[in-house]
Amino acid sequence: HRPPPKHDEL
Amino acid sequence: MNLFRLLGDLSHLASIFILIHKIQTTRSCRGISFQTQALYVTVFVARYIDLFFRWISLYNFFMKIFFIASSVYILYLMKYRYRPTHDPSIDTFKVEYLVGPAVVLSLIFNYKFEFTEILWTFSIYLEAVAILPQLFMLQRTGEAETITTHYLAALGAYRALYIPNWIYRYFTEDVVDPIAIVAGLVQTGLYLDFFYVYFTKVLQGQKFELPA
Repeated sequence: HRPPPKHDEL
Repeated sequence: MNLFRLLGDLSHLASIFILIHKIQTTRSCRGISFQTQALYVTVFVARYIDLFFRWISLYNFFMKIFFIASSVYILYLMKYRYRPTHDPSIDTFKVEYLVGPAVVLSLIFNYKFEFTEILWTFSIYLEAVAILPQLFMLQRTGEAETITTHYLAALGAYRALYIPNWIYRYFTEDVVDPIAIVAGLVQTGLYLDFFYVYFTKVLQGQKFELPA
C-alpha cells in the first residue's frame, strides 16, 4: 500500500 | 517535476500576469469576480501555510510566495485602487455554498485528521469550485472582454495540464493523490463550456458572446 501523498505540488 | 506540471504552473503564472495586465491597462476590473479572487486568496493561504513547516524546493517556495502575494495584490487593486469599476450587483454568487461544502468535505475526506492536513484538503476542494462566481458572472452578462477570456483560458489550462502530470507520476513515481485528482477533474470539467466558446469564437477572432 502506498504512502500518503507528500504535497509537493502547487 | 515533469513537463506537464511545469507547463501547468507556467500557465497559472501567465493567467495572473494577464489578469493584472488587464486591470492596469484598462484601469478597470470590470468583468472580474471579486468573490472568485477572494476565494483564491483563501485557497493559497490555506494550502501554503506549509511554507512554515515543509520544505519542497526553491521553485516551490518562490511560487507559493508569488501566488499568495499576487492574489492579495489583485484583491487590493479591486477593493481599493479600482473600486468604482467593480459592480457588486452582478457578482452575486453565494460563496457560502462553496465554502461550506468544501469545509464539510475536507473534514470527511482527507488523508489525516490533522489541522494543516485538513486545511490543505479544504484548499483543494475550494480551488476546484472557486471559479464558479466568475463563470456565473460571465453567464449573467453573456459577454467578456477578450483579455478576460485569455485569463480564464490560461487559468483553466493550468489544472487541465495537471491531469497528464498525475498520469505521468503514476507511471514513473508510483505516486497517486486521489483527492487532488478527483478535485482537479471537477475543476477542469467546469471549464469545458467556456473552452468550447473560447476555441470556437475567441481564437477565431470573434468576440466572446454567449448565445442569448
